[in-house]
Amino acid sequence: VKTNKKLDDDFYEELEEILIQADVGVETSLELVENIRKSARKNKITDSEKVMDLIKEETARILGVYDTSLRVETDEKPAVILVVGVNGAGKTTSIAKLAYRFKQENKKVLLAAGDTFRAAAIDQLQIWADRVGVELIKHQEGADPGAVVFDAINAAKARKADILIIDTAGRLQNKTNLMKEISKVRNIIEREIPSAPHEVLLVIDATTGQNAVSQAKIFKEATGVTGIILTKLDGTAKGGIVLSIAKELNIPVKLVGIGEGMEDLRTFDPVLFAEALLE
Amino acid sequence: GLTDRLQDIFRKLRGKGKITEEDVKVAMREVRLALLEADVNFKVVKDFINRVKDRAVGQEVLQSLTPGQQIIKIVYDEMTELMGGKESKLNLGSKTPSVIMAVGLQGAGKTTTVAKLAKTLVKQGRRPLLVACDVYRPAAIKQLQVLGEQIGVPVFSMGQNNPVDIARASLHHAKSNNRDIVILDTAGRLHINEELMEELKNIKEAVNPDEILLVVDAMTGQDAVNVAEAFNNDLGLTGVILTKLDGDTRGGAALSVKAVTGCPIKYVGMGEKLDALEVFHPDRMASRILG
Ligand SMILES: Nc1nc2c(ncn2[C@@H]2O[C@H](COP(=O)(O)OP(=O)(O)OP(=O)(O)O)[C@@H](O)[C@H]2O)c(=O)[nH]1
Ligand SMILES: Nc1nc2c(ncn2[C@@H]2O[C@H](COP(=O)(O)OP(=O)(O)OP(=O)(O)O)[C@@H](O)[C@H]2O)c(=O)[nH]1
Ligand SMILES: [Mg+2]
Ligand SMILES: [Mg+2]
Repeated sequence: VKTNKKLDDDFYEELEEILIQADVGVETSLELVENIRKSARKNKITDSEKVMDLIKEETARILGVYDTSLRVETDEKPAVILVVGVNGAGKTTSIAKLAYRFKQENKKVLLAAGDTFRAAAIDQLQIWADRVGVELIKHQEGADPGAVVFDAINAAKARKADILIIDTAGRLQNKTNLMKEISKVRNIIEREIPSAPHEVLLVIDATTGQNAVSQAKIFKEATGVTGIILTKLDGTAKGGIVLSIAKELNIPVKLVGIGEGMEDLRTFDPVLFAEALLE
Repeated sequence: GLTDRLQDIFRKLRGKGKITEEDVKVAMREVRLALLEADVNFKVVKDFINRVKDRAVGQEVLQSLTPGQQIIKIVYDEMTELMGGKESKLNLGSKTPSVIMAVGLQGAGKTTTVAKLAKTLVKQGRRPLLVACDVYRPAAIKQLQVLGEQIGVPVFSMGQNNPVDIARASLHHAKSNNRDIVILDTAGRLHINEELMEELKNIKEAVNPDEILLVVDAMTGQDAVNVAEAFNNDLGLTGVILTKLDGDTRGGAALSVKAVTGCPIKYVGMGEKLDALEVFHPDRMASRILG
């Protein structure tokens, strides 16, 4: 924490360093510091602590212009949440956490085992479904994910579920065939419920570096992305990549994962996030 | 990429005799930018730039290269050397069974990677035994069993028991079932979770592994140094496996991890299939990071 420091080149360089080491990325870090520097000059600010406050406010502002609520009060039921992201990001675990949260709000939740590929993926989600106390629609391993989704939507309608959350297989965004597959899944959802999916949540691991921007960009193109779940913020990674994602792609962080249990989900708080980013 | 950027910068400097300090300063700004964009850790970049500066200033400009090309060559050679210089092998020691332990953060790719390693070892005529030491993650044991079945490698499991006991028991099981390599899959964990890091130390003490491999996701950002340093300080790593290199990340975490631990990167994961494990090539990684 910088107190009573002279506002010289060294100070601003150190500020850039903090941001870069938080995975904010070089371009965004330089831009942010340059804007703060100008603002400090313009407002004749000489106190370094005040400059730190300025940058925290600006960071929180960039991240806080969005609505973090999930669109689950829909006219057409069920509200459909599609969960996507690269391998190992925390999709399946985040779905368990979401299901738990909605169940606490007395919503009727149904899950869909859309990962029909990875070893024991369906088993993993079934264990979570049982722990949370919600139903899971699944087919056998190797089945067509589109068929599972179609089946799940019809089951959700028949059972009058409030919310359907769809798990999908992890995929790297440069795998064109896999991105085509997930676009197809999105189209199936839209065909069955025209206003759906109501949320497409991209799960991003907080330890990810600049590749997260490419993930967000390509998933946005393939399925649309309404929000980010930033996972593993309980580690030492700061997750600064969400700043570039907000600026370049206008995608908001809606939720953060802070652990491996079903209660370890929090609504994104831009002010707290900015504080942690700049400490 | 970086090569083109440096070519542009140095186009006007053609025909000079030596690489001057100013040439290097200008070039290093571009290299620094390229490395940071590739996720190499900030402090690692600083050290690397200083090493390259020392090597580059005052160098004779070779007949066949432009100053820009020459600086690139120095950067590339320095990075290749830093990353181990040449390919590294598994050191499986002399006692039987040999023991390999895979550790790392949640979701890095440990379970998939140990299965790939087992498959590779089978191809080399070995008889590995996979061991399910992740007793926490839902269906982790089942995941390893399914993978083991796919490659015809037995999986030792004691269900949800103490991982240290499971590891110890697996050695006895290997001996009595003529398996010559034991590969332990451990649960993903944070390097700052003292209890879970203690568990790893206890496993290490119980079975004295020949290889302790840190499994790292290639798209990891600046945090890679914190993770690698902590695991290395607590356990003494013998190697690293970088996963998901079939993605489009530049993979700067590779340089960060190698720089901060000195541990050789031995393999890279190049896909989800169990044959997608390749030997790590430092020169190829250098080109990839430099873009
Ligand atoms: N510490 C921590 N671990 C998490 C968090 N979210 C998920 N994990 C862990 O990350 C690992 C991967 O989680 P999964 O839910 O299987 O990830 P996934 O995206 O579904 O993975 P694939 O389906 O294989 O692509 C598991 O060990 C989880 O327990 C989090 O917020 N904090
Ligand atoms: N594309 C690609 N995917 C990989 C690679 N290695 C692992 N994966 C995938 O990454 C995800 C996580 O792999 P796991 O083996 O479950 O990771 P883990 O480290 O055991 O996870 P935890 O036990 O929860 O800590 C799965 O979807 C794997 O298929 C790789 O080299 N390339
Ligand atoms: Mg999953
Ligand atoms: Mg695992």
